[in-house]
Amino acid sequence: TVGAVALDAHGHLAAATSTGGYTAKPPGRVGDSPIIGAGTWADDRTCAMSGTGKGELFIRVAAGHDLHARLLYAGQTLEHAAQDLIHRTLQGVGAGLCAVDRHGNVVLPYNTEGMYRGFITADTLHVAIHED
Amino acid sequence: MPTPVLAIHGGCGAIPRASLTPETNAAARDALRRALQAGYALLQDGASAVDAVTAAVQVMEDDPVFNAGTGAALNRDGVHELDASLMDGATGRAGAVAGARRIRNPVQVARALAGVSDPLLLIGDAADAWAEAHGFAPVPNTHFTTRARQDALRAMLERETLGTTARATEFEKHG
Repeated sequence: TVGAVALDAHGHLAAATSTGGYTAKPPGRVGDSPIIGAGTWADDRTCAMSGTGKGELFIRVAAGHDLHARLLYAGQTLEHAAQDLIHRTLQGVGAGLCAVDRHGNVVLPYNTEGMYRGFITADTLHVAIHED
Repeated sequence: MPTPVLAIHGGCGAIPRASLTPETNAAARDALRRALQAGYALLQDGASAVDAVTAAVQVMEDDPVFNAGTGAALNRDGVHELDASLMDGATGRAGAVAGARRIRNPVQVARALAGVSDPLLLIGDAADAWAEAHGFAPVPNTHFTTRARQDALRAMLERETLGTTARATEFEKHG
């Protein structure tokens, strides 16, 4: 699965996700990636997110909307909300995400051995795979 | 005026550190950089976040390193079924496709669907047909196939026979 989130110069957010699912999946199986509110979410009031991992779990917890709701209704920071989602709500299942909030804060949490990831700003380009 | 930011992931099924060859490591990092640069160049020119995420994801769809587009996983029948979505935070509009088999860049079609907003999500043949009707040239399903994904499918089906599916690596499952 691949995904991207962005904050543009006009203050708008967007998210996109694309995937082949998993190897030997049953024909017709749909994961979280195309389910708005599960694997993909964007709302200018809060954040944009794209998920990767065990899609069925992302769907069951409405992961994308959960992240949004934590910021909008509970006043959590993106960092706190995303870490809690990946390391507590989705604990025990392979999961990760990239997200950016309306202030431009970026998080890339995951609970597997590694996640292909990166971010770019006006003065920084960072890519990583494992804890490096 | 906010400072533009772009972040990406290429999947959390990363190759274990011990199995990561220098060549694969370099290819993955290069692809990630290209995806970031493609999206950020648009943001620097004043383009929308929607433009940026579409461009970044398209670069990764076209790179066989990742499990999306070219290099996507195979289902148990040996067929690629592709899912993608896009959401615009400014308007709340979204578009998505699921189980598409002939769309070269599913994220582009998801974006086009977000532009019309109804339908929002199309599946299978309907997604392929809508894409073709809206100017997206179809590709054969084999366009997405790589040797690595064929090997992974063979390994996973063998694990099912042997009852060792639970021990499959993230790489075997997700590429």
